[in-house]
Amino acid sequence: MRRIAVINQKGGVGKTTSVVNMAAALAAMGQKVLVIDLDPQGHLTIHLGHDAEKIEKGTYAVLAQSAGLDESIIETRPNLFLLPANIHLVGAESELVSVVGREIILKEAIDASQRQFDYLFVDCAPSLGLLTLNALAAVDEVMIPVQPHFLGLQGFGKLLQTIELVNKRINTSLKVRWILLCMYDNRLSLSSEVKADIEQFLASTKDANCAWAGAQILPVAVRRNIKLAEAPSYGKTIFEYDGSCNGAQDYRKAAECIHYGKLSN
Amino acid sequence: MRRIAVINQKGGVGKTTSVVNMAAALAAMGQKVLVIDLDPQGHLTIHLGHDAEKIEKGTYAVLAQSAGLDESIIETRPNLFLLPANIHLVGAESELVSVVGREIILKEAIDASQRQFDYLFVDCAPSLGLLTLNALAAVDEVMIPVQPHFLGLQGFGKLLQTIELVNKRINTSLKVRWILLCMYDNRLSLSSEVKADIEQFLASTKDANCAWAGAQILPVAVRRNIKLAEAPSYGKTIFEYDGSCNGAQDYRKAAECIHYGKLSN
Ligand SMILES: Nc1ncnc2c1ncn2[C@@H]1O[C@H](COP(=O)(O)OP(=O)(O)OP(=O)(O)O)[C@@H](O)[C@H]1O
Ligand SMILES: Nc1ncnc2c1ncn2[C@@H]1O[C@H](COP(=O)(O)OP(=O)(O)OP(=O)(O)O)[C@@H](O)[C@H]1O
Ligand SMILES: [Mg+2]
Ligand SMILES: [Mg+2]
Repeated sequence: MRRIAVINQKGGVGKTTSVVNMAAALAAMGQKVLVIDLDPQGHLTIHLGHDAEKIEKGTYAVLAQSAGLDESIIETRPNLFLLPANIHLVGAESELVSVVGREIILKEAIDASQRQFDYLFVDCAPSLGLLTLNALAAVDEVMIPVQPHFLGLQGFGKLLQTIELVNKRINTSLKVRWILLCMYDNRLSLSSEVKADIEQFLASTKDANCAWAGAQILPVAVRRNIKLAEAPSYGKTIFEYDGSCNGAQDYRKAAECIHYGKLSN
Repeated sequence: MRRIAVINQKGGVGKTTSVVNMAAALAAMGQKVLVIDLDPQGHLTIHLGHDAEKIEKGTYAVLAQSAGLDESIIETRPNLFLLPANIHLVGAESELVSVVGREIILKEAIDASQRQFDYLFVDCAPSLGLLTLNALAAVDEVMIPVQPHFLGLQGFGKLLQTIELVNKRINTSLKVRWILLCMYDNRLSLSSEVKADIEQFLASTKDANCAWAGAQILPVAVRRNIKLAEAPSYGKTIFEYDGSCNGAQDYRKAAECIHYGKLSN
């Protein structure tokens, strides 16, 4: 199973939108995909059309160890399974603070699962707190969605430092795999400037022995497309809402890239 | 002094951009304005052109009570003063957890100040944690920037509940005053739908005895405008970067609205 955490402490860059639509595209390709909502806002759960307030067993129950993963997941679409979030998740971070091995609670729950999946995606909150650390400890790959704006780049260093620390102290297989450009508008010079900045940074660290040495910018950028912002209000993936729009095309190609390791023609 | 906290736990909706540019517009109108960076990302500090890593005394030192407010603020523009954030602020939330009266530390520091300001704006992180509670305890008015997207509305209820709790238990003068529509595009039906949703909600609670009973949507919406995203990379306000663009016009009008209580002609 490929385990991927989608993380960026900068808010509103496209984390939830990317998890929903990448996972849906992979599920449509026949892959069995599990997505975990690790954000107390519960936007992944809501985006997929579920009522966060009605969820009894979800991510919080799994982290509090009052329920196992297998009994808590719901099949939200064919081949697509969700561990939903509810409002209780907001208390998990402070409750975990004094638990021994607090960073690996989620990993333990995933490792104990008897289910077979091809992919796991974890949607994180815009923070580098204990919940996000649990995600980093539980996966092998990190995908960092970035909005091509100046402020969107500022937290990059801190994010990579945190990933490096988790790699050194908790999870030696953790690697930054992809940087995903979201809300990209190639008519704007800002978009290509930010892209060039990231490329330059990655080139300068290619040989270094660090957790992001092999990271690449995904060759597919997700263009800004209002349909991606409309789909969640119907609880739909972009493929269900408008399967031929730019958003659907971009996420389908991005999923192929993730799956085959490169852009297929 | 009017004290305004700019809050929304949804990430990337325009909190920092609004604090910088509203404050700059009011300062240009001759008002003496203090802005406080309460987000460990330090984006307010960076947007105004300061290096967060070089800040010795900032918000963290004030919260840790190792420095007073007056000695920690810097005059960043004429009439515009900043209490900057540095990387240490990320530790403040967990350090404050066991402090007696942990929610009113910031309020105490502001009340102890000998300086005279006309306006105080507090830029908050995308969370409802202890730092944000400190902001809510220290101000009288709340401004909620909203991106006119479905996911942007989801946390609204939780945000209002938190404000109501602070109003009941810690700060009885706390009121939601303005909802500011950011990144607004009036060609998109989603924008007007979300605006209508908010208007309907506010109308239904007009007479209720709650902290948001008197809230209104600011009559000026801030249109989506890439120059607002370019300005921070030069450490400039929108007025310094391009004083005649839509972004500058909208924030100038919005500031007039805040100051005069209604749209001036
Ligand atoms: N490519 C796109 N084009 C247009 N709108 C988009 C795009 N991707 C995401 N959006 C919208 O932008 C907003 C932010 O996206 P999203 O909520 O996925 O970001 P996030 O990083 O998960 O936010 P948070 O930090 O709050 O978790 C949402 O309203 C979403 O619908
Ligand atoms: N009206 C606008 N038009 C275009 N871009 C904008 C507009 N307002 C803000 N932006 C850009 O959108 C991004 C998000 O805005 P900003 O950082 O101010 O939001 P925030 O709510 O403070 O985010 P966070 O939750 O991470 O603190 C930034 O890159 C900013 O430059
Ligand atoms: Mg999200
Ligand atoms: Mg901000």
